[in-house]
Amino acid sequence: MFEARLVEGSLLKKVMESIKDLLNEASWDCSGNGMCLQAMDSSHVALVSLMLKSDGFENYRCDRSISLGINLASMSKILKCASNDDIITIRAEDDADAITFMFESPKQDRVSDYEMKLMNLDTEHLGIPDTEYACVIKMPSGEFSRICRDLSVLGDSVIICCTKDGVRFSAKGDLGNGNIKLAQSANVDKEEEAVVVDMREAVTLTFSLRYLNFFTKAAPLSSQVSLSMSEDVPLMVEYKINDKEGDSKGYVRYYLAPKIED
Amino acid sequence: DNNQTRLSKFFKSD
Repeated sequence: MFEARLVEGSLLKKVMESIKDLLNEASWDCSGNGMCLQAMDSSHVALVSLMLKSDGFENYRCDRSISLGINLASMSKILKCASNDDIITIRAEDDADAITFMFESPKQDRVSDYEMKLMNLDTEHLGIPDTEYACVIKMPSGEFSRICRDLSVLGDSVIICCTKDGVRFSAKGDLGNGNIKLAQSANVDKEEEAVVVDMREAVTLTFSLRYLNFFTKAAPLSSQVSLSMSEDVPLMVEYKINDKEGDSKGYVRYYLAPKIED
Repeated sequence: DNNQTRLSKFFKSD
């Protein structure tokens, strides 16, 4: 028996919004530690690795580890039937061919449940090596979304250049070119508005804006995003999943293979 | 996109 109850159900709705455009289907691997999902997009260029920690749920029961194969578009549609302030409970029997979602209104005066068929998925699991990245950039997630959106006007790719002075995002195409420079925040009142660069060595890498724009769908989960880069390894874009009190409930990480510059 | 590398170049199957 697997059962997980999340009082702040909107977090699960946001998690689904952050992956449903990138992935068609994936397995939720449920264990005593929590619910994990790892999957690549269909072109094997980007990978999503997400974790919802068991202690982030108000109730969590997982008698034995199970893998729940899910059509993510279907799950997303069903979660849209939950109100933003609903409490969401996920339930699956051992060896079941279906998963149940229960939505309770905060006053408990409306309870709905939806059963969804599970899929048999034979998914490839990749080992992600522990990496000491040359640069880790932390910035407001809304700022990163805006940069990716704005530079998409100019081209398909962004060059991210990280030095001790700050970060420069550049794109070029038929109509011209654009650059956005972010300086490190000298002193900010609010931590979530800060731009912080932790740099061992300068890095310049090129990435597809199409994929980065998919990643920014996770911005509603977190006020800050971190970009971790080293030469010749995939970029890691991480959004921490925090509840209203700011306690960590897990993360959504995206990995994107770099492009080779012309 | 000929310039786009794939993840299999960096991450191996478990």
